[in-house]
Amino acid sequence: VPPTCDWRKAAGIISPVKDQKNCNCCWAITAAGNIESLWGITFQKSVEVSVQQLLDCNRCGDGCKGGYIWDAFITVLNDSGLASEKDYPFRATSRTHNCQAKKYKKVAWIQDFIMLPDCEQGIARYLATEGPITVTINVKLLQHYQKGVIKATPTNCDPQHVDHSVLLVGFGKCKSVEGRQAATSQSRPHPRPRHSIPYWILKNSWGASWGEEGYFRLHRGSNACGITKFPVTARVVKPAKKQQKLVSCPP
Amino acid sequence: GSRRGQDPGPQPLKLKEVFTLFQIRYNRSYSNPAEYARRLDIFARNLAEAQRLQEEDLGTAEFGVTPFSDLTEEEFGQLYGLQRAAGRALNVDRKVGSDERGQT
Repeated sequence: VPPTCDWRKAAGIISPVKDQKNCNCCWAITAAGNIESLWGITFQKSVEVSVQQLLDCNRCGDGCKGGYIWDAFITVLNDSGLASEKDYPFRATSRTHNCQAKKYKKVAWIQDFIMLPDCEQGIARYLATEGPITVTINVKLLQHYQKGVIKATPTNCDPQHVDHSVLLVGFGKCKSVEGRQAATSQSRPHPRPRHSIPYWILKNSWGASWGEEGYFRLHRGSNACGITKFPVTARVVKPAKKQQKLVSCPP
Repeated sequence: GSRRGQDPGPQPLKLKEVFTLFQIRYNRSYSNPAEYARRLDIFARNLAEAQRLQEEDLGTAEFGVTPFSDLTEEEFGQLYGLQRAAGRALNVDRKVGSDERGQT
């Protein structure tokens, strides 16, 4: 596992941050982001796929009333791929029983999808070697989040109650804030030595003006907000003849 | 403590000013005075909660006013969480769909 990894630094892999607006479709936007990034890595081809297709063709009814990552991947498998965002654009409302998938050419498809082990080291290894993955976290602290690394506790962010899907795009380490540490340890005669905080980089679906340009960071190594509960990813496999992978995660 | 006894008047006004800035920044308007008062109250509670999180957090995170500062925790969870029914979070057995071949 490399010490740092940030897929945003590789050209054409991560699509622009989306805004789900009043539609409860984080699950569809995140699944779409996962497929887009895997297509970029596997085929060096930048694609933006249709989130609206996932909403309209979802087998579980109104896609704007919530859904699960695996429902999105099952829809992609059932529809034999996804149309482009340009052909089948996002409207922030779902039209149940009005699936338009057959009308449009498919620009990306998947072989299957898998759930990864609930271990942060394993997740980091998979992220660095294969590409971004989807995770589902407890959304609670994001209501008040502006920037920085959230170091949550099970008390203020229950890891068993996960209710928001986002795309994991990288990891790294940053220096702790000296002042913050000192404030919590006033009885200490000497200031605590500066230490680094490992973090995950996550892509949200609330627009680029939210958080850190649409992204946020969570502490890595403490199952912050239940990040290890459902690490799921689609699999995009190259034909046997063209197996060699050309893109690796930039540090 | 040293300010005790001084005019407490500006305090609510400051909160209202912050709330007005929030309304302008995020283009919020409310249908009637009662709804405005309710949202102002929620906003004040959320500011207090953000301050508490800021004090407790051991990372580098900054918490404060966001586009969701006029929503209750329940409203926020329903609007931006992925649950299909209010109050029910995702809680399925992790083994479903795992690598245990042969299982549905």
